[in-house]
Amino acid sequence: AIPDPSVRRLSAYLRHLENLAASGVKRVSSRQLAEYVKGGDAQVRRDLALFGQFGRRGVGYDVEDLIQVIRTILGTRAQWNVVVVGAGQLCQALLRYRGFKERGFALVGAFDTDPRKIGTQCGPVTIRHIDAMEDIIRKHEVRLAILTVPAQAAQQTAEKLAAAGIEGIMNFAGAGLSLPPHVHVSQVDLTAHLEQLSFLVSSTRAG
Amino acid sequence: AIPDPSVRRLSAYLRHLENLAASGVKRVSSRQLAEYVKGGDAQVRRDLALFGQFGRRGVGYDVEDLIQVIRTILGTRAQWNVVVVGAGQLCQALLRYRGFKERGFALVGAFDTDPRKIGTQCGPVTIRHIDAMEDIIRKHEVRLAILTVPAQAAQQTAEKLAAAGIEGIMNFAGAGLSLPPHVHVSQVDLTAHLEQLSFLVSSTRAG
Ligand SMILES: NC(=O)c1ccc[n+]([C@@H]2O[C@H](COP(=O)([O-])OP(=O)(O)OC[C@H]3O[C@@H](n4cnc5c(N)ncnc54)[C@H](O)[C@@H]3O)[C@@H](O)[C@H]2O)c1
Ligand SMILES: NC(=O)c1ccc[n+]([C@@H]2O[C@H](COP(=O)([O-])OP(=O)(O)OC[C@H]3O[C@@H](n4cnc5c(N)ncnc54)[C@H](O)[C@@H]3O)[C@@H](O)[C@H]2O)c1
Repeated sequence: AIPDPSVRRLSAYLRHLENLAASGVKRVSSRQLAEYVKGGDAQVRRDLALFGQFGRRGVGYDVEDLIQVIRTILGTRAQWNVVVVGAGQLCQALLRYRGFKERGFALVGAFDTDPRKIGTQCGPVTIRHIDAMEDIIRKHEVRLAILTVPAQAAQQTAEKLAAAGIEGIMNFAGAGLSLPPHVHVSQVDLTAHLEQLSFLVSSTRAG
Repeated sequence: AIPDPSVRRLSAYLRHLENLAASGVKRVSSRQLAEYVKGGDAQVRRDLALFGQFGRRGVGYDVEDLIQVIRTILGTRAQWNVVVVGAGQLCQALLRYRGFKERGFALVGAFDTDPRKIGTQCGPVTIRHIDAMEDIIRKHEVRLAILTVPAQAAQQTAEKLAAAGIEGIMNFAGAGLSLPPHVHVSQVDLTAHLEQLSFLVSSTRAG
């Protein structure tokens, strides 16, 4: 199995390669890719060799080829349909963001329990009641979900998602989820980014 | 220097410890903490020993003590003032989220260039024009900033922040930033979470 940090680095390489392709750059060296992840160009070559990609010394890698290889490894060459549960502040921002669709993730449904929100339009979707969720998950063969409900509703909502056939949950709510082993959870913690900066800025000032 | 992954794990332990304290739990074992991070309880004991924390075998760690120790290491026992630049969709969600303040990060200012947004209230702040940013950064001794401008405005805005005395930037915009070495950047990539799930769900299905 490929360790989580390697998969995270693949996403970081992909972000950089997408920016290069958008500005017309055709080739890239492992040293240039290494600027975007900690670990130096030896780490880049090790990561890519793990997936059978060997650049030619002095020539580097073809940007478009490498994008397709990484997308194949991540499984994002085909489109994934995604639902969002908890149509509050965060959901409204996520539904209007075009970057997910550009990278293979189409938000096809948003669900809530608040009657004031049901039936309102948000980005590409109409917010529906959570009772309509299972039908939409089956109809659109949805396997991934984003959870943006309050922490106290997270576990119960995640169980509903798992029962409806969801196999991957991106969880913004602070509570840890306990789910069957075939349901994967990717925990988002925005505060951790600020804590990392607090640590780095404090250490630099301490000398 | 302490590696990034260790700092990230400290944040994960802290999230779990905060949940335990909120539900009145007084002690925790390294095995229980290990549920929340990959790596098992040996990793937990290694991480905490790195910071001089040795639980007693069979007795574990005191939850409140451990929270204070981790906050001291991360530098979040004192409050940090933070500004947000780019008062769009994402910023509106971040400004209304109470979790940052509870963990030591007060959002004291939000800035934009769009005249329709200037002067409007959003969560705890009034959105101001970017020309007013430097004064507010100095007045409130702000060292950290969250960047939620479009990618093409990110580099130029980050340079303004660095010139005004900002030493840590949490960057949502896709572009990589090139800044002086004393300015730390924590890159947020929400798509990477979905890519990680795509990888895990595809690998499970492939068997
Ligand atoms: N806003 C942020 O910047 C931010 C940052 C980090 C984490 N979070 C976390 O993300 C989650 C969402 O945050 P938010 O700011 O969007 O909150 P919010 O209160 O604006 O939205 C939550 C939504 O969930 C709905 N809801 C409640 N119970 C539900 C249920 N059982 N089923 C379906 N929907 C339900 C509510 O009606 C509401 O629309 C919270 O857990 C929060 O702690 C938010
Ligand atoms: N919304 C999401 O879920 C999401 C997810 C991932 C990444 N992002 C990234 O985060 C950033 C913000 O996303 P958003 O959805 O909030 O975008 P948005 O378009 O809603 O908001 C951007 C704001 O920045 C302001 N702005 C533009 N140029 C500026 C400048 N030079 N100085 C100050 N303000 C300026 C605009 O007036 C606008 O209010 C983007 O780079 C986006 O790619 C967003």
